[in-house]
Amino acid sequence: VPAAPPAPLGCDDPESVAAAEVAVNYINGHSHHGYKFALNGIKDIRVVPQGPNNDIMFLELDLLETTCHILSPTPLENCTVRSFAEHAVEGDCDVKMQKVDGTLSVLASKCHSHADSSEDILKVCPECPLLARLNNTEVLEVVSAALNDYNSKTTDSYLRLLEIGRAKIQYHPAHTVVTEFAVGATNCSAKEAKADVGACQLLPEDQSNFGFCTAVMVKLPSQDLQVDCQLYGHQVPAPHIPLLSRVSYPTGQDTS
Amino acid sequence: SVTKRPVAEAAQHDKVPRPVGFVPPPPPCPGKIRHFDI
Repeated sequence: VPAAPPAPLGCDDPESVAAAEVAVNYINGHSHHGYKFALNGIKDIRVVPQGPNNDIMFLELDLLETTCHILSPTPLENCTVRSFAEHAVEGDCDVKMQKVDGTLSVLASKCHSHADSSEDILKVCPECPLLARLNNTEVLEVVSAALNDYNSKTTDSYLRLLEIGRAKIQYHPAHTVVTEFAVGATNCSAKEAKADVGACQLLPEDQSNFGFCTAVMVKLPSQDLQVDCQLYGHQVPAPHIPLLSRVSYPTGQDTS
Repeated sequence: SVTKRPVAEAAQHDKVPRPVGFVPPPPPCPGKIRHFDI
């Protein structure tokens, strides 16, 4: 009598969780923009045996954005999942994997990320500021002012904008714009940049030094700008992540 | 003579009696939510 087929894998089985963790590390390792994502839940898993010790696995994963930018060297386990009130961003991923002799590998992945709906946030937290579009004029003005302010005061390298990560605008009790953006060190000092900013280029890959800035601009009742930038120091870049070169948009991204 | 029992009756008879306190296993998927659901 042929052996009974193995019981279907449960979504919380250790084998499923191990596969999901490999998939999440792959997704973060191949993402070029935005923030690292953490596993929130395994929606479904399907195993298609290919032969002895050879399975194809299809996973449906539910991820949540963390506060770590994708270029941050912080290990994922130390990255805080952005809270619901901070206007969480969810990632839905379909991942095809192979398990051969116990070794897991990702064959393909397709993800779609989207911010939680404003209605959901305001229902629970009417005062919470909401995510703004990254090409919002106010957002672009604040990022530009913040980077200029930082570069005018730093004695280190002149920093260039890589991408805006997220931005929120609130109008009560004060008109405030909060932005987060990724920056890269250039081959100029801030002083040299004053003379000829056009000559300031991002450092080449083997010397690259990225960082992350947060800026808070209070517009009313009186204008006040706070900027904080942290450079990560040179990281040995993963071979498949090209330099960041464009602003990303929060209204959902598809990555494959 | 062979008579066909109505399904409900058959199902009633065929239902395996479950031990008292039997808790069906949780469905295999979806799995647990680690942070919050949005």
